[in-house]
Amino acid sequence: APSGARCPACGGAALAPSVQRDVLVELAKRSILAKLRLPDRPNVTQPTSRGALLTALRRMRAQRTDAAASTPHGTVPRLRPGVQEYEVLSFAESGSSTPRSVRLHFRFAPELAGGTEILEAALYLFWAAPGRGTRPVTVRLLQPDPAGLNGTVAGETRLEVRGAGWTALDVGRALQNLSGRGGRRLTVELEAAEDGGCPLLAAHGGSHWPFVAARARARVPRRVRRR
Amino acid sequence: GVDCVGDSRTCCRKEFFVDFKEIGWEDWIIQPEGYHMNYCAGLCPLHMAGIPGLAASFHTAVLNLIKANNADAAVDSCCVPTHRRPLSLLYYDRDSNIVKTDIPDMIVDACGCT
Repeated sequence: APSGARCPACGGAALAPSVQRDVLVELAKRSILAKLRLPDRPNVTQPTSRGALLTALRRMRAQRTDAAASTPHGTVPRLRPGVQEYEVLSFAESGSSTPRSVRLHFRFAPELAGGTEILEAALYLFWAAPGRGTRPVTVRLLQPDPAGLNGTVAGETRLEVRGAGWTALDVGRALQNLSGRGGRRLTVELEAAEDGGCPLLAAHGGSHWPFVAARARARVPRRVRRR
Repeated sequence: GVDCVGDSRTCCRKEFFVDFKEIGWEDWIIQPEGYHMNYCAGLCPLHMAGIPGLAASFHTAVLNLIKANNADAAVDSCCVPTHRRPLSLLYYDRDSNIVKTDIPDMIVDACGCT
């Protein structure tokens, strides 16, 4: 405001109540989208089932409680205040499958791939009852490879599935690498040691849908110190 | 901070709620049901400058009033948020993933004069 003028916040011409409401609603919309780094409101074509969402949230909370209990002082380290943090649940999309293997695809939004730092991430898989004994399963994390169709192996774990229930695997490093390269797609390949091992993985849908739970925070530009 | 009541003209906090259902955003924002945005409105006479709300010291107000009377080209101070808190959102992103985040400084809790 020019010198001697009134503060624009105080002295502006009053708007008609209906116009003022529209202006404020528009301001609220723009503010939320800008802070979420979304150019426009997302169009949700495949909403997750309520059961799957509630199960995923419960698993995340249980993991958090376990982590808090295992730290020396019984608390999860807190981040700096004011730094925007995200918790992301990415549910699997089905990919190709054979009698021995199945592929799951996870897609991450570009704003989470590029501008954020992945702090931790876990892949949750629910196994149906495998019958008697244990069943070995190999879990491979594949990242897209521009040169080939199969992708590059970012990690591999061998599991002995003993019974029905959830398994959580740390995929933080793989997701961090993916994020660093600006990648958006992570593929998980599950391979059983023998044919017919695939039914080990519970059917998709319902509340046993495989998912990745990740925690990320917005990258803060480094400060330059002057002495 | 002071909440606006009736026709109050001095700096105060006006409540403003954006219902996500009303604006057609309930399909991608899972929680909460709306946004308590709120905003600051009202006049800030110069002797009120630097007072966060009306509960500050009487002496500060008197000193500011003296300063205001002596100023040649005084500019009114602004009615601005003095305390804000984050808005927690659980929403679907563009890939139908579910994201939970706390957006800092989104809800105006209190207003005061600069």
